[in-house]
Amino acid sequence: AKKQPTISKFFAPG
Amino acid sequence: MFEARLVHGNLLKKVLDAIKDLLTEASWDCADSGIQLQAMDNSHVSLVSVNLRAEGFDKYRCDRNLIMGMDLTSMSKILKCSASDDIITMKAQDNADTVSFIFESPSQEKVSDYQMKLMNLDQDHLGIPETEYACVIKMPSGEFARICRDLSNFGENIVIACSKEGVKFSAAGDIGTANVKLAQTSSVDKEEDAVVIDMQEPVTLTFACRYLNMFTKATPLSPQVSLSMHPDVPLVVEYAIGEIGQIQYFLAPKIGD
Repeated sequence: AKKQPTISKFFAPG
Repeated sequence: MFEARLVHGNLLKKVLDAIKDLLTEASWDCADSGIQLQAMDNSHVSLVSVNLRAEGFDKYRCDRNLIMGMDLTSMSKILKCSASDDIITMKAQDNADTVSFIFESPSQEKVSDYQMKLMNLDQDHLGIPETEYACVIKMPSGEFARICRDLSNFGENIVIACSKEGVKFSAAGDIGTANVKLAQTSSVDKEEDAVVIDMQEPVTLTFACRYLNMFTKATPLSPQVSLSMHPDVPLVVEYAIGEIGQIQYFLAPKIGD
């Protein structure tokens, strides 16, 4: 099954 | 001193309806340019960004930058005390630990004043990179809500595939499969009924229905929604907030098999 990554995997803190 | 007065107070109620299922608490950043909110849902799978421009308000004053941490369930309860045609004013003193919501009836004969405690929230702020999206789909917001709701009956995911032929929404599960195809509209009587696809390259991504359905709570804000997609990048679902701003939802795509 496909996995659900978190949004912070794509957007860095800043 | 912070003061923001909105004759179309109903817009603020609709914004709260659009975020309260996804976020329990969030900070409103008030500055001279307007009010912004950015927060992730509890599972950190999606990010909500609300932007309300100062010039969209009927009166706006923000002497010093102010961060107002709020329990959104409480804020929603207070806004439910206003009538749909009330004028809504938010007011706070510098360094205050409360915010006031003032509701005025259009005739000015009834004025209500509610105060709410502010919270100190320690929330991560994420930097959203500028992205040239490979596909941008503009479509009626009601149609998008309908498709998300219908396809949720088939599985927990929706596959959105955008190509030059149009956009296809698909779901599959125990009871079978579902496919909804939308082609770009050739001519429409009303602009809000149009489906417009701006495609640089085809993109297919998979998203969790649960989040898409929560984003569609923003449907009453705008007759149109825009979906921006790019390979291996979060989807952006954007609704205009009247003439005063916009709400954007970012959703991480599902990956791997």
